Amino acid sequence: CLYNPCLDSCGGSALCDLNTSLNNCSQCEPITLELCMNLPYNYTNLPNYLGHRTQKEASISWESSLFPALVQTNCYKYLMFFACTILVPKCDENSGQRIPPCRTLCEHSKERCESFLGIVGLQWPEDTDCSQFPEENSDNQTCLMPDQDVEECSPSHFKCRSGRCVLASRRCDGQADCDDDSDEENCGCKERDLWECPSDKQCLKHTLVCDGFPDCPDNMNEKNCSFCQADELECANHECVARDRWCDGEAHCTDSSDEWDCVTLSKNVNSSSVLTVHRSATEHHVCADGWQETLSQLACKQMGLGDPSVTQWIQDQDKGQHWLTLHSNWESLNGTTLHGLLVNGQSCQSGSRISLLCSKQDCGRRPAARMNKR
Amino acid sequence: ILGGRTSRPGRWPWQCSLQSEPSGHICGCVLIAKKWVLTVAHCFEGRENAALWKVVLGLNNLDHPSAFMQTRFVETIIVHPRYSRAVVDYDISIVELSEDINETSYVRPVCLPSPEQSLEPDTYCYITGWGHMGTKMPFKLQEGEVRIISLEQCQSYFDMKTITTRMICAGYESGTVDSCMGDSGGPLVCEQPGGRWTLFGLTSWGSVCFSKVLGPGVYSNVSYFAKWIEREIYIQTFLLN
Repeated sequence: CLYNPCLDSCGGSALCDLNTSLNNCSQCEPITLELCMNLPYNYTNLPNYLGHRTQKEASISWESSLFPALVQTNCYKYLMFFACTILVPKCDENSGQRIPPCRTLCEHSKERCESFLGIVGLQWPEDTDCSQFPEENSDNQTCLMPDQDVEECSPSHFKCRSGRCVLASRRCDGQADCDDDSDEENCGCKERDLWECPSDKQCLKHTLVCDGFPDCPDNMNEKNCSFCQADELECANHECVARDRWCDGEAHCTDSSDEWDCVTLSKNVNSSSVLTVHRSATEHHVCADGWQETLSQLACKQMGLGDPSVTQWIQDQDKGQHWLTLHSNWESLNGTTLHGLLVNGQSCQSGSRISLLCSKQDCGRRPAARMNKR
Repeated sequence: ILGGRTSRPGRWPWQCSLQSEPSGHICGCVLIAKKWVLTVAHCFEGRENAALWKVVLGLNNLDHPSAFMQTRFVETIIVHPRYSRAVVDYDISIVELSEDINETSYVRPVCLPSPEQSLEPDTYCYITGWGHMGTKMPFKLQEGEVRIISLEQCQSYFDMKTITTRMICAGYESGTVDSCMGDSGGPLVCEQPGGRWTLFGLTSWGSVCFSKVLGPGVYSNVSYFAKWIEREIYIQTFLLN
């Protein structure tokens, strides 16, 4: 039981206290239900009073949506606390027993909030019958009552200045949900300790800035993330790599981004598409000397396209054009990319470059319905 | 699939079943190339080890192996690095098969959308899967037509969740046709001019699909991830081998 969920030797409890012996599983498990993460206790014991066997089951239950919505009506100050005592009941760490809510807490919650459910044609959850819970201070069993500093709102709520709770998703959504409008105040990204996209004022968590994934429409959250030297280029993860190692067939960035999009097809004036390699981030044409059809297949496959349909040698007049030629024994190299088989600095005997047409991947076709004589 | 109908064999040749012993079918998946399948990240929670999984294609009845069936082991699982288990965002994974599939009329890849291709609300598309039908788990593949709804409208159904641009919502307001447990990772496809089908969504999450209160299904927005998918397959094929 050290690393795996306990099986039936623990009566179905989902987790095992890692530092006990094989057969001695604790009944208490840490609370992970987001809705109830700010309770005055941290451990729970399942199944809960609604019959949910795991916290995951509780998190997707009807009640885990119902109570947060009901809290917004402000019907009872401790409704969220009561909801959590039945969704993730407190576990007594010594005895491993569940500690129920007191009957008065249940009765107050029901008396003050049930009518709100009635307005929208819903019912109070059936199996929260208050009589099953002990009276406060009954002689042989403890029960839970909220003390002064219990949080009235769950972590998924925003607490209005008036003390009312509204769902956090309603904060700064442009519509006032608090009766005092406090949920629409201080909505600037900076006030909320968030980062602002200059273009559309979208607010981002700081963890999303410079993490290699663009989030702002103009990718600004991925700009100014590193300061490479003049002869270096910036990787997608913002490391710096020497320019002449860019697209040389070997990955030098830890995320390999110096070897991405190295081979493309660019349109020229007579609309044939010229095979182009971006060695050192400079466009190079590929010399046709020694070219073979297998290389066309590799090029098309590397660009995510289908098989090559046309390979052409085009006489090249442009004297200033950069060239790459095939390595003298490219066939014995074990590189898997086309640009890894090419070298610069050689002259192109034929003076011709490669133009390529690749077919599209065949996809998305369904078999035609067969004709069956009846 | 709630409110759908049984599919004719071969009608969705890109549909596959992601299976793990001892339970068999766990999630749906979608063939996008001879050696590559898409599904959602949350299917692998707690079972990240590729050796635990296999992919079955060319199936219609989960309980009846067919002559058109092809089974492959899983070579690599690539979960999106930003996948968030708590809010089910960036819910997408790429699976590399142990070897190429044989392309037949029963096993064929779907098209991927370009990053610029997006779905307009009120477009009608199809969802398919072997997930819960509301009364039982089916053996035969189910299909249902759904209508795309706007993200704003979708957000109004889910107070506790944030609908992001990585998601697409679909389903009738009345919620008759919907995806459900076991459909996860399966396709939301739309027919394009010329009769080709393109994959725009992967079944991800939604309201509890057979509870009293229904809401639309939420799908991972494949257009948003098109560049990432292409790049990860390129890295795995050309740079890591």
